Amino acid sequence: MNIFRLAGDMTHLASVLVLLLKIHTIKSCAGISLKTQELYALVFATRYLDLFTDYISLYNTLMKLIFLVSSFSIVWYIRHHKIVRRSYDKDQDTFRHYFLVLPCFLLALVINEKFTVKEIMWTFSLYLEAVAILPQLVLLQRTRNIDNLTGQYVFLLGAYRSLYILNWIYRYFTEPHYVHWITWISGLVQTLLYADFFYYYFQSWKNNVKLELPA
Amino acid sequence: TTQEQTHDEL
Repeated sequence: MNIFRLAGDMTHLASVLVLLLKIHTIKSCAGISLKTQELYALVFATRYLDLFTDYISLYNTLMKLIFLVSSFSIVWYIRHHKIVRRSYDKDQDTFRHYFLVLPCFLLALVINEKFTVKEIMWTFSLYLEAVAILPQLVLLQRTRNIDNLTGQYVFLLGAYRSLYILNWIYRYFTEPHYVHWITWISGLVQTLLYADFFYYYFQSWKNNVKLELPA
Repeated sequence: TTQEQTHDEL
């Protein structure tokens, strides 16, 4: 464990808690893409299959449980909570996210580190996580302006992956044989997807204006 | 032997 990875995990945790807090307190999911949340629940479900088989550390197990519970409860809130579901704008959240699942799965079948069920599911979860934010970014473009909690959510999500890239660089130089090209490339693609959002988020923060995304 | 590299990251 290094400081970059710990900071990354904490940032990731913060992004999920910010979202849960928003939905739970103001009982609204306006501006949140259910599709992205469903993709994230699938990412965690397919990545943490080893939750009960490989014990790595208490921290690892605890964080996996938190991510699983929080991502599925966010999906539950938006889908089934009698008040929150009313604020879900399904006419705007129209990204066909199932078109993301299949290519990621096929790619995981072809490009992986080991052709085993667990490894393929793990690789699938990596590719899926890289594109999971797309429905949310499309929704933000559509709804033009975003409230600051959603902006913070996407910002924290992008920041966590950027911190992970620093973690991979650190581990590459400090641990012999630590090479995971698949993880590195998919993590880089994921961060690049956030890049333009980051640019507009930073501009709005610097000029102290409401975040507006160009259509 | 290539030590079974379990994924230790979240």
